[in-house]
Amino acid sequence: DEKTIDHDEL
Amino acid sequence: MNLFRLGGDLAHLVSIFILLQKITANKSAAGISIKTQILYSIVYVTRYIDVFTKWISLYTFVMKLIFIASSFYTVWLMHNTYKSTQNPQIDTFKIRYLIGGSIIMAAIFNHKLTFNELVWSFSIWLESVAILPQLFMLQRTGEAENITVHYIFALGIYRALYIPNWVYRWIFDQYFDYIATVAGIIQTLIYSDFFYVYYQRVMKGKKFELP
Repeated sequence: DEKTIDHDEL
Repeated sequence: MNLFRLGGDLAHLVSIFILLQKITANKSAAGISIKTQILYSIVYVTRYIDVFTKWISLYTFVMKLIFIASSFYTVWLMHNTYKSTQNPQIDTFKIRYLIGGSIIMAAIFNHKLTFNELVWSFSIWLESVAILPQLFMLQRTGEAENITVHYIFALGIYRALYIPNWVYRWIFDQYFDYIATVAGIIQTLIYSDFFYVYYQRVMKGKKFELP
């Protein structure tokens, strides 16, 4: 799984 | 976006505004730990390393730039303009242990073994302890101006509000990030003693003095 992780929080 | 998270982010902005206002209005950085401010600069640069390469939203983009720029500006002000007003003799916390510990924590707890994920995790762990030099300094002085205390309080509120935000997201969005949540709880616990003294003294109109 090459999908990058979404860090949507500050 | 939910109200807890928005409230937390706004409290974070307020804390930065209070700090810069205090330093520029008093023309003094007395009582403020430059070590904590340097740690926050490191936190934001490592957390937002992908600010220009990964688009989330205009909101996060603008906020990230504000946090990076304001933390560097604060360190720059303290190191240059108001250098003579600093208290290096009481700002003696050994931050190398905090940085070293955060590197170890990031190596153990991360979402993926990639550079971006490792520095992201490092920034999360470092943020959880970055206030310690400031709290240590406060303990050594025994008392502080209310404005300094309000700054720390607003910063604590920011992280405390992220906890109900994570509960909300866990329930309604099926979103859960164990690293951010565990580190966030640790960070809030670090503030808990401070919150207690703040409530006991400042809320009752007294000076902030540690018992």
